[in-house]
Order: sequence, then structure tokens, then C-alpha cells
Amino acid sequence: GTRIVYERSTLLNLRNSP
Amino acid sequence: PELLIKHPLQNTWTLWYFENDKKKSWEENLREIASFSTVEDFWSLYNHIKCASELRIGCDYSLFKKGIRPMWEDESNKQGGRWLISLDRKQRETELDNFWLEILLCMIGEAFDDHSEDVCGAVVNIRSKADKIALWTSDSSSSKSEGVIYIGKKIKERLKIAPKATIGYQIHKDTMEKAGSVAKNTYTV
Repeated sequence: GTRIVYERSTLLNLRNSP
Repeated sequence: PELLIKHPLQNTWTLWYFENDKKKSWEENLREIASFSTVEDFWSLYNHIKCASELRIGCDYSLFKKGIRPMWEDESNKQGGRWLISLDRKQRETELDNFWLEILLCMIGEAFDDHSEDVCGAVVNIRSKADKIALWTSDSSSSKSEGVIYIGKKIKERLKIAPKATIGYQIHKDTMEKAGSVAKNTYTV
């Protein structure tokens, strides 16, 4: 099946999301 | 939409905190803090709490898939083991927080491909002699060795551990039996 995978950079870019 | 819709995670994760109050039992000292299932909620929690290196000696953070308690006795952990990284006192200042965050990002981002299913969670122990970070998997049997090794290699890669340095995987049953001394490594990478 499908899996939701996040790259490290994507996760870090969302760190300061409002 | 990018700013309005949170990014869902494959799994819901629960943060646990352990503080060593000698007047209470081990289980009473283990506290469930919060669960999250989006990237934004992970960061809300992570940005809000103390870094692992700021915890008092004897304390732990654990992050496990929802429903799995951070203890050997849990159904999901009973047949499993852990990849263990030991850090010396100097590394508490330089590497501990980076390593712990990296392990969290690997887990919530499902960095272990098909073997992500076997991941249960991770624990960081702050101790006077040596701090420890461990990633727990559910099945240490030889039928799952390929997955266990894959996870170990990915940990080394993401933590930028030198190729010549080795990390070991210990089965929980061995750790339980050898309480107080060092359990053997069933696998090393």
C-alpha cells in the first residue's frame, strides 16, 4: 500500500509554520 | 492551502516522559504526555518542551507509535530489540539533541521504507555515566534480520556515524536477563 514519507528537509522546513 | 491544511503523518505518535522518583514504581514514573498525527503538531510539541540535554539525570523521553507502551512487556516490544547508541558526557553538549531530533524525524517521516512497519519507537536516557539513544523494533528474529539491519544502516547514515564506528542491536530478552550489565549484540553495523 501507500505510505506517507517525508524527507528530512520537508519536516525541517515546516518547523516554524504558523 | 499549504498553510491551512496540516501535513498528516503515516502514524500517530505518543511522547512519554520518565522521571526517576524513588518513592514510586517504575511504571508510575512513566508518564504519557501527548500524541500527534501531523507534522505541525509534532513541531508544536517539540518546540514547547525541553531539549533532551536539559533533562535531569535519570530522566527519559520516549516517542512510540500510539498504542505501544515504551516498555519491554508491551505486546509489540516483547519479541523485539533495540539499536543502541551510547554517548559520552562530552556528546551531551555536542551531539545528543541533534541525534535525538534526527531519530524522531526518521520515525515520523517513515525513513525506513518498507521496514518502517517494524519500528515501535525510540528512547533517550539521560544518565550520569553515559546517555543512550535507542530505536526499538518489534521483531528480533532471524526472519526479520534484513529489516533490522536495514534500519541500523539507515540510522548510521542519518546520524552521520562514521563507517568505522559500530552500533549494536540488542534483543530485549537479553537486556532483561542481564539487568545491570551489558547485553550482547545480536547484530552490528
